Amino acid sequence: CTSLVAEDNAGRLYHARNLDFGLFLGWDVKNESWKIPEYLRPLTVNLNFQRNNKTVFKSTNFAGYVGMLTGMRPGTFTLTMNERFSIDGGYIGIIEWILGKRDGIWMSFLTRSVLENATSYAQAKDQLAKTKMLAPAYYILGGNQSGEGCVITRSRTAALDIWELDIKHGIWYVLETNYDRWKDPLFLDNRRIPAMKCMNQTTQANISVETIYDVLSTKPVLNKLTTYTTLMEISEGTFESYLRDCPNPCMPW
Amino acid sequence: AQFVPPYTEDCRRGTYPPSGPTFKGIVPWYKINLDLAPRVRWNQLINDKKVELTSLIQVIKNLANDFFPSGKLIEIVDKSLAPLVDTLPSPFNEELKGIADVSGVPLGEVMLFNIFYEVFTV
Repeated sequence: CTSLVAEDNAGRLYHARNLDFGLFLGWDVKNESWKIPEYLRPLTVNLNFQRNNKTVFKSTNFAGYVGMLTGMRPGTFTLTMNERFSIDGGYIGIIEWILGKRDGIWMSFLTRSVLENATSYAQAKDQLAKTKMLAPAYYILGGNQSGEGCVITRSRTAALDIWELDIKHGIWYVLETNYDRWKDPLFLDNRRIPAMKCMNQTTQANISVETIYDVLSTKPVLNKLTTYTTLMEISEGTFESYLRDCPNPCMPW
Repeated sequence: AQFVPPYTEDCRRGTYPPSGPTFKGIVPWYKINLDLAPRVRWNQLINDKKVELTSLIQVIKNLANDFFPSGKLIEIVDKSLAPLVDTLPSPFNEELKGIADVSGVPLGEVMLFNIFYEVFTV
């Protein structure tokens, strides 16, 4: 996955993501693509969760999947989740859960719970940073005020790092793939540098929904695992999702 | 350089509005009414996507059977994961049961789909 939060010169906050999933889960020789993304695309839906006929939050999701990976609480915050690989991974959490140790929360359920219940950026950030989980993850959170944007690197028990926008010091965007920001990405899977190069070329003055779509359409940020691209802008309430494909030549991940 | 792995392109320009070979279509909208009981709030969506959901689950089962041709793994999923749904917090437990009811997919397999992300963090 690739997720980013960016702020333009006028203080508008943009949040966008490519959802990549299905590595090593079956290769379709005929179509030269991974099988799981092929089957996930027709299941991709935008959901408008309402209570008393009023929107509580919006999400891009897969039919049949009740947790959330991408969402917006209109006017309040935007949230995406990227997978974080670790030896202390989710399978340990699942085993603990089966054995009756159930003090953690499933990570996509936490995303949904925050979208449904948190009423401010600060509250969302606090819950995402402090709640004990079953699996490690990266939470990418955007707010509705200048400077409100961060990447929360989570282990199962704690926030290891919170990387925030810092406009005064030139950090006008934060961008996360699937690697801790203080480590180099795997040399075979470096989407971070191409994405950052494109963001830097775009510049803060020109950042918009349109130019962010350009960044997320550049290979290998776009790759054969990419199922959908979601674009969000909090002040206007923009929430757009598009199904993606990556014709050859294209990286398998 | 685009033709040499990792196929890194020059930064794209003018791709929006989406079109062309990297665009596979728009994503449809559905309303989920949180005032409805958790067991029925996904009914319309699952009715519309029943075939697609069943196809995905079948692909996952085929992959599992490639690794364990005896079919034991899916047997374990069906038998062991279904009771685990009752340990999930509300409303997730009831929502999963509702999805299994409407789709006809066994509850353990619906549960497997919902914990896929956790499983694949290793």
